[in-house]
Amino acid sequence: VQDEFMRTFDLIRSEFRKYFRMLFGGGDASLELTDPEDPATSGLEITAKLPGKRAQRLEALSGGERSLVSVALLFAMFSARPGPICVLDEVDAALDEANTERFRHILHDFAQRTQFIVITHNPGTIEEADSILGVSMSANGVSELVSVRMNGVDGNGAAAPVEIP
Amino acid sequence: VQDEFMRTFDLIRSEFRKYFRMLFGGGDASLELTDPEDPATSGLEITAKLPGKRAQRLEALSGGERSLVSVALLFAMFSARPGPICVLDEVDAALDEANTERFRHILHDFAQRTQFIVITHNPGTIEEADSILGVSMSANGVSELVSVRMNGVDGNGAAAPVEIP
Amino acid sequence: MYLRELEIHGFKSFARKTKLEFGTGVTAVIGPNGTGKSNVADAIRWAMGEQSMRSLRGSRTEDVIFGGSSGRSRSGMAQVTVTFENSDNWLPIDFDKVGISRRAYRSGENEYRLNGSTVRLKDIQDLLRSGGIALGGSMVIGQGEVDAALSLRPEHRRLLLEEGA
Amino acid sequence: MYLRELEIHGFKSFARKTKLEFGTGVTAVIGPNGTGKSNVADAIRWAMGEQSMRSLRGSRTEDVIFGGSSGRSRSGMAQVTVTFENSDNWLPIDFDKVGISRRAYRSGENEYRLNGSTVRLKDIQDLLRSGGIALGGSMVIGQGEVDAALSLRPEHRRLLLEEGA
Ligand SMILES: Nc1ncnc2c1ncn2[C@@H]1O[C@H](COP(=O)(O)OP(=O)(O)OP(=O)(O)O)[C@@H](O)[C@H]1O
Ligand SMILES: Nc1ncnc2c1ncn2[C@@H]1O[C@H](COP(=O)(O)OP(=O)(O)OP(=O)(O)O)[C@@H](O)[C@H]1O
Ligand SMILES: [Mg+2]
Ligand SMILES: [Mg+2]
Repeated sequence: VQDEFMRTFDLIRSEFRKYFRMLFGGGDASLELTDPEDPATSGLEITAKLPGKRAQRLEALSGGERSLVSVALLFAMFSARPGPICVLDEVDAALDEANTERFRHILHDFAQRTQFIVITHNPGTIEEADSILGVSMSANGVSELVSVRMNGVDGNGAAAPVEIP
Repeated sequence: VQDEFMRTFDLIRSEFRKYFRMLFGGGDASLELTDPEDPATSGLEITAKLPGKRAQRLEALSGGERSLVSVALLFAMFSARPGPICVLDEVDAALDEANTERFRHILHDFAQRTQFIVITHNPGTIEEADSILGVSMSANGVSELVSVRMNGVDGNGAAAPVEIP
Repeated sequence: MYLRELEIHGFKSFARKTKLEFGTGVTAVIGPNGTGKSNVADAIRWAMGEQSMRSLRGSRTEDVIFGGSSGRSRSGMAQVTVTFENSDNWLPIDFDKVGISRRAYRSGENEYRLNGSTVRLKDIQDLLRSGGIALGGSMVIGQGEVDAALSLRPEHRRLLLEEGA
Repeated sequence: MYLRELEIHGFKSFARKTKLEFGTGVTAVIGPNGTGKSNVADAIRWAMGEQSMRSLRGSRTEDVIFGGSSGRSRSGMAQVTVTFENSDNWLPIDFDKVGISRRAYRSGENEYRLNGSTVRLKDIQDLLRSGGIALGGSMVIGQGEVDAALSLRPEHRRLLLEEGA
């Protein structure tokens, strides 16, 4: 069991560094045992050094930066222990356009082997979808499904969903 | 001091209901003393009934709905006790387009008497600004100001900021 | 293996029976604030055996049953059925389609079914765990939770990795 | 009365002296993730006497001094000056322009100035409180904090209203 954990941990650690560098376009990050002498009960420490910046405590990172570090960890865990399904509810809310693009790329790769159900308001993420479900609420407080047609591509290359009630 | 608090409280309570109804286009909300017999130490309970829906515990409200209820409370406090300045950091992150519009309207009214410094990624909110400051980061990890020109109005009536390095 | 269909009836804001179909790859769920998107994520977790009402933004079983609206009286029960496409036998059970169903009544009673047969909660949990699907792990990231892993204490973060393992 | 100018030097990511000018009404602060927008909000609070390092995403004084980057060595001190336009005498002090300045050194020492004269933190706090400007109240809503008031226990929520009072 101990070896099992350490093997998984080593894999997650290297995958975390890989996805961190993909999402930040460089830099370095590590996932370490707080107590390497006692792997059985040790906690896990995360350090992040963004490109151009110095290593920083997680609390001082910006909202968008924290989202990306978290997403890197999430994808690392999924990479080490593939699950068939993943539900993400507005994980992209704090991402600017450039970071949304990087997030999309990784989502695209992962979606080959994992099904993603992504709740989002982010146009970039919506563009990445293979299919779209629209949820509406009737005047009397009842949720319902509405079909969504993509409005073609506008000047920014962004598909605009159009609700068909 | 007790009377002072009760007077302020009564004003905040009515203003909260007013801004709630403006932000949700109807419905009802109340701010009540958990212990009316003991105003000196009583806590404050919030109940919200959105249009078309039944009264709901705050935890069950959606992300965007919670943001709006909070904003209604914030504006109510500002209305009862005007402050000259208010700094908002991404309070509009969870708002969809329709709610962003309503938020903008109230921001617009309040901005007559209060100065707002609003950190945002929300295009609707940016449109509401009287002036815009752009913040960028150099390759060597140092923040700097960049001037921002509004790119005119695109097909959606949205002004698009263009960074001028 | 992927989630093919989700049927929601009487669960939270889905007073009317609603069927959602998902494909492989990325499905985006979109719509205005408060329409029921996060409730869809809650429905998936709930059907798969989620026991923490708090993580479903409620406090007791009754909270997930449609509570009525201005135009419709409350429901007596909630039912959610998740159907998995299982031809690759990811779930070690000899069915190409695996339907997990949960029903709850206002009495607080919960019932579970697997392809129509009544089972215990434990049977559902064991089956999913054998497919590496752990609700506590990284399978569902809820709204506002994206950077939760960063705020955890190192010891709790370690548990997160073990859950996925 | 409004915040007219903010000068940041050596505070967090603002290694180089940066002057930001604000007008009445709404000023939007925009830019990509991690560039320093929230650091601007932190600078305003810090200059106005914020004592909770935690609310500034740090743990001790040193954390708000520019810590160096890949291209620039760390700073020895941080200084922020906030200049208020005070012709309406909102702040009961006989100056049309009120400049509050705070400086911190790596030793942990903090210095405060009011229109150039060295004062105590208490003097700054008293002056601002007399203008109804309370850091603890609704003057600054930080990133991720928009619905904080809803998550508070009723007793703590009451304190929030009293702070503004
Ligand atoms: N038991 C229930 N009965 C009726 N309505 C409910 C029940 N539980 C939750 N709701 C309603 O569901 C709505 C919230 O839905 P949900 O959280 O799914 O919104 P959302 O689409 O995710 O919105 P957002 O984009 O703001 O996150 C609330 O208005 C709430 O009142
Ligand atoms: N003492 C310091 N020295 C150097 N850099 C710092 C210091 N404190 C914070 N930073 C850096 O400032 C950046 C965060 O800035 P900030 O939180 O203002 O971003 P932001 O523009 O609000 O981004 P977002 O849109 O993602 O919220 C981080 O990259 C962090 O490393
Ligand atoms: Mg939601
Ligand atoms: Mg920020």
